[in-house]
Amino acid sequence: TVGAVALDGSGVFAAATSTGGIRGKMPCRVGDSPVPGAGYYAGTEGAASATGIGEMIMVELVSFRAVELLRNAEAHRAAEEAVGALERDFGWGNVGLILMSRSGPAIGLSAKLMPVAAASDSGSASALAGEMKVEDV
Amino acid sequence: MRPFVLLHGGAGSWSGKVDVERVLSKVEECARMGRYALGGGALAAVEESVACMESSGLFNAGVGAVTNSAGMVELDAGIMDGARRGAGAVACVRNVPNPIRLARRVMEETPHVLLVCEGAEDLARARGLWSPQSSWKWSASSGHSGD
Repeated sequence: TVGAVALDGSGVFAAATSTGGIRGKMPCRVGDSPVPGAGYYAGTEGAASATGIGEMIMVELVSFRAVELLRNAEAHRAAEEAVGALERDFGWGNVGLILMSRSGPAIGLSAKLMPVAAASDSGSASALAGEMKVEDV
Repeated sequence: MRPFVLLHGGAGSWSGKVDVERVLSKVEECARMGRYALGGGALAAVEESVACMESSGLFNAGVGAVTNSAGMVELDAGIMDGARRGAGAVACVRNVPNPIRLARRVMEETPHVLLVCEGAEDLARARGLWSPQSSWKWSASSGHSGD
């Protein structure tokens, strides 16, 4: 799966997610990626894109949850809580989430790894999630 | 907060031998492409960023996607504009190498949010986004296996 979130100069957020799904899936199976609020979501407070096993992300509406949490929480806390909810509710964690807010970007991760990259007018950077501080880009 | 683009290339585990440096280099290249597209708005930025990764063959998306139990690639994608809460998506499309571009067409050119299977591929044909899977320069199973 791949995904992107962005904030433009007008203060507008957008999100996008694209995937081939799970290897060996049943034909016509649909995961979270095309479901608004699950695999992606954008509102006036922020934008999110999720990755992991789609069935659980769909049930938890992880991207919507992360953006809604921005109303009362900083981006890092919102991302971590949205991802942590899966572990709490299902005893399962193998999820990644990128989140953009007006106060800055954040990453939530319960999976082993997730390649991420960021770009602004100051430059660009990439890393395996956990190694990069996106706010420093 | 200044204009900003943030990308991910999928969480989970990689199958087989993966050139991590190459993956990171491509994600960053796609982020720069998205940053350049930000002049056209946030929606353009996420579309271009994701299309760049779909076309790379390095990720489980677009021409690098894993196969289903029938040996076919079936792709899902969605895009959303936060200003007007507009969303567009496609699912189970087989012959669309850049489904994110088709998802944006669904959002902007139809009254619907999600199109699947033949209906989505018909729209792709009409918009010049359809390409038979057999003609893809395809490298299945190169990336993560998971949504």
